[in-house]
This record gives sequence, C-alpha cells and structure tokens, in this order.
Amino acid sequence: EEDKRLKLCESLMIWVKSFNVCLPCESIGDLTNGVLIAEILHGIDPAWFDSSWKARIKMDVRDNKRLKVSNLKKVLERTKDYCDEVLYLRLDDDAGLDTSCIADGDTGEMGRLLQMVLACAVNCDRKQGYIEAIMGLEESVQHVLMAALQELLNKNES
Amino acid sequence: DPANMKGGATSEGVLANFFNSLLNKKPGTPV
Repeated sequence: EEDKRLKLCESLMIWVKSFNVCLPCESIGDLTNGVLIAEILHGIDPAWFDSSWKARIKMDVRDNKRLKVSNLKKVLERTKDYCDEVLYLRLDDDAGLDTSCIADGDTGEMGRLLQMVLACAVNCDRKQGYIEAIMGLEESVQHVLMAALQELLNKNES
Repeated sequence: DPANMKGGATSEGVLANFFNSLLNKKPGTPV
C-alpha cells in the first residue's frame, strides 16, 4: 500500500510539472506551502479559485510550518467545496486530509490532495486541454492517473 | 503480452478509452 501511494505521488508530481508554472517544482517539498497548487487551481477555474482567494495564500512562507498549514487548509477547503458544489463529486467521510502531514511532505497525504486537484482538472470547463496533456504523458504515468481517478469514482459511487 | 490484446484491450486502448470518455462526459456529472 505504501509503494502504491509513493507511485501515485510520483506520477502526480510528473503531472504537476507538466503545467510549467513559473515556480520551483522539483520535488514534493516545493508543493508543501500550497502556493504552486493554488496557482494550478486558479488556472483550472479562475472564477472559483479567483484572484481574491489566491491573494489570501501567503507567498513567502519559507519554513514556517504554521503558515504552510494555513495555506494548505485554504487550498483544501476550497478544493473540497469545488468538488462538492461544482463537480458534484461527493468525497467520503475519511477524506479529511491531514494538512500538517502535507506540510511535512508526507507522500501519502500529498498524493490524496493532488488526486483531488486532478479530478478538478479533468472535470472543469477547460478539461480538454488538461486531458489531452495527460494523454501526452508517459503511458505508465497515465495508468497511475487513470487508477487515481477510478478510485475517486468508486468512492463516489459507494 | 498477447493476453492483453484480446478484444483490442491494449494498454494504449484502455487509456484512450478512459480519457476519451472523460472528454465526452457532460459537465456537472461525476468523474
């Protein structure tokens, strides 16, 4: 199970890198402050993840864990609301992600957060570009992303 | 693997089917 979570996070990192956001994106540590994820979400739906929401994400958090967690909570809550209110994707009760673990670079929890971001990307109004980009990734990565989306689907149906 | 080729269910085909189904899905319906 741990290997599966590691593979999921690695593949999602490859996907995140494909966005070419003008921020460092070399390792999971570059995502733990929530800034890059917020930037990606703003691109996915600029009306929902709007500029005023993004302005509440602190840019310069360095190693301040409290600020990282604060950013991640804003990202998580807005993303959950988007899944619920826009995508009608009901996340199950155990979907409560541990933002403290994500801030510490936990691959399992980061993978779950990015899994939600992936679901947003392939269901938003701009989904065509995102899906075509995924279809251009290495096949092994595509398989992991497909499995991640199917896992959400199964949870949603249960 | 020939076993995976039955019915056209190649790895590439499975991926294409899945992601194309997402592309064709109506907005507002679940993943």
